[in-house]
Amino acid sequence: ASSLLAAAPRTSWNNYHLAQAYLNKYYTKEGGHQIGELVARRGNSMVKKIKELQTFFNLQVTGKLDKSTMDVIKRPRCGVPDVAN
Amino acid sequence: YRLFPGEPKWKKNTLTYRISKYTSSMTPAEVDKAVEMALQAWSSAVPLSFVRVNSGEADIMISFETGDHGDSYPFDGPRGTLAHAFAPGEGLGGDTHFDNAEKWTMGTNGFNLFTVAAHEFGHALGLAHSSDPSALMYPTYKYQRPYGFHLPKDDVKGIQALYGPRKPFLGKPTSPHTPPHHPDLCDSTSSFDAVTMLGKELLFFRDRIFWRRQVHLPSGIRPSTITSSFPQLMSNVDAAYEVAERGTAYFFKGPHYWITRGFQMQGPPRTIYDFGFPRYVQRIDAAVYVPDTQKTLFFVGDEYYSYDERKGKMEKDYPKNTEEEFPGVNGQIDAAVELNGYIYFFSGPKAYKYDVEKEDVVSVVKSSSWIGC
Repeated sequence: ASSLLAAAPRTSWNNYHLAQAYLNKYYTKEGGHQIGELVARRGNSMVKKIKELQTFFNLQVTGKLDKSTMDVIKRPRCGVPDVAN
Repeated sequence: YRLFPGEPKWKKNTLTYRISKYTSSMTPAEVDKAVEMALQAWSSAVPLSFVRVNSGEADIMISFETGDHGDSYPFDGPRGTLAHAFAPGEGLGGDTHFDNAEKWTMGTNGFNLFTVAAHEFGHALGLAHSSDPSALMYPTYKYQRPYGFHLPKDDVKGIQALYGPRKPFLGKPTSPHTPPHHPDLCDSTSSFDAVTMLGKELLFFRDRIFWRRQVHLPSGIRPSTITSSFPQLMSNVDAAYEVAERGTAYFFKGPHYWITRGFQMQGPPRTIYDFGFPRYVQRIDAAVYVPDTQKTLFFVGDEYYSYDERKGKMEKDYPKNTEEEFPGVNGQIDAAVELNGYIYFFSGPKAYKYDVEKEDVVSVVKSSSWIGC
């Protein structure tokens, strides 16, 4: 998780959990693996979803929870997923 | 824009909606208005119309919910997720839920209900999220001013990919939804959607507007919005007629009709199949009651039916071909009304005065001349 974050420790854990819930909700295909589920390579799944989000919102695709990515994650939004669902 | 996988869409063009649970942060009337305007944003771009019902199951069930509300997509309290909607389909399909933990508003001091509802109804009609930041279907909240709202181009392209453009009025070129800022109400190429007597007045309906006039007084004719006098009808009335001796009038939209006494609606919408239409008839183009015969003529495409108002049933041996039975009246009938032994047929820009006794057309004028143009 620490490799995904570009923020101070305390906020970073909050951001990490916020991001994890967001990606599970909006970037997990039906029947797809929820992040945090036991999957072969955990980080890979989260990095992949962060990149999907960054692509959708036309952000720089870093695979990291940088500021602009966290800004999007914190914005009020519609509850319908962004990926085919 | 994006569509949902499998591109689900509604197979009919008149959809019912019902607001089953309200929020405490706005008055019910404000919620009704915001929902109506949000639906109108879409119906102005595609040939869909929305009929409000106040009981039973509707295609689009709308409700304000809190937390886990039984659809396995629980809400999360203030901010975060604001609302969600389901793609077109039976049961849950089309249903739209708003998080009641949010502060909803008609303005900007909270989340603007019109803005969120218009977005969610995009889902309910078959649109997924768009990655175009200027699109209404962009996933994150961005306030939209309800009055004077125009659907962004990306959303118009998306919704018209599913349902095609709204029927061009009399062959007008279809263009992305750009409603006339100053509609030319005297556009001589225009026709009327419906015409009827109502008490002592003659009413002419077109799109979202209607005109009222005295029969023998062609002055002082002024347009009003249909929603101002007939909120349930909203816009695009298909047909209307009055049975004066009963003091009742009938207004048709898609497969539904309403009964009124004057401007007072008498209960919820009913289905046109009450009159005995075959199921393949989905809408009426025009209707006119003829007092001498006590029959109502319903025009559908290039045919017409005759309904016996006294017996309350459709006459046998119908439908018949309109042009064969009404020689001299050309083209599909858009609207019709009977006055003093004449039937006035409105077809595109022309109004035919038909003498019922002589069974012939006695004059043809411009449709728009009836509203003082």
